[in-house]
Amino acid sequence: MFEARLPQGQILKKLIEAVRELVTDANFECKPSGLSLQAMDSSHVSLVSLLMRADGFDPYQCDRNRTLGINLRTLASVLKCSSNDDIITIRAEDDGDSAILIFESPSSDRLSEFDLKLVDIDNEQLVIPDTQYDAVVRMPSAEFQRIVRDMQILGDSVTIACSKDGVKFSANGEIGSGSVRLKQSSAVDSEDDAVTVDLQQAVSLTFALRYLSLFSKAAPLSPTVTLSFSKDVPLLVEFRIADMGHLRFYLAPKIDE
Amino acid sequence: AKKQATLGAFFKPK
Repeated sequence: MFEARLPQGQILKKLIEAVRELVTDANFECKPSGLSLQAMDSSHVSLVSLLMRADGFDPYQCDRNRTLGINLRTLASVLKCSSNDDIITIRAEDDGDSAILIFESPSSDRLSEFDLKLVDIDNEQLVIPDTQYDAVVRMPSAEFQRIVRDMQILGDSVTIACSKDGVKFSANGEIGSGSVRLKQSSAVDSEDDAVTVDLQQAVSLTFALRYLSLFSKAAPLSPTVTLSFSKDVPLLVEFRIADMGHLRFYLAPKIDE
Repeated sequence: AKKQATLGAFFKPK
């Protein structure tokens, strides 16, 4: 049997809200070490990679590896039936064709149970190589969300340039052009408010704003986001999930024809 | 003009 009880159930709600517009169906890989998911959007331009380690659940039981194919829109609808402070348990019997979701109120006086039919998903898995990135930018996730939203009024692409001075986002469109430049923070009250650029070498890449906008829906998961860039490789956008794992997005760049 | 690349150009299938 597979059973994973998540005391902070709202983490799962935020996760699914963050990926449901990008990916329709996904296989949740359940292993003794934890739960993971890898899925591409339908145009194979972006990829979602989720990891939730077993020690983030309480308790976590996984006797054998299981793949749970789940329609994320259905899952998102079901999760809307839970309250933000509910404890959420995911369970799957060994011979079952469904995943069971249990929502438990903090005082345990309300318990709801939903049985979700599993779906067969033929999903192509990719090997993501370890990469030494040219530049790693860390910033508040709300700032990332704001910049992506602001750039979208200008066009459908953004060029992100990292240098020793900081990071610059710029967009061009029919109505005009604009940019936002963030300097590395010198002194901030909280580390979560800081902008840092860890630079091996200056790099500039262009990306579709539509995908960055979808990624930015993960902002409620974490106060900070990390963007990792290298010349001519996919961008890595990472949100940490409390102390238990991460939600990563990869986005192929736009390249010169 | 720039063209959108796909992930298959960078990551190999498992």
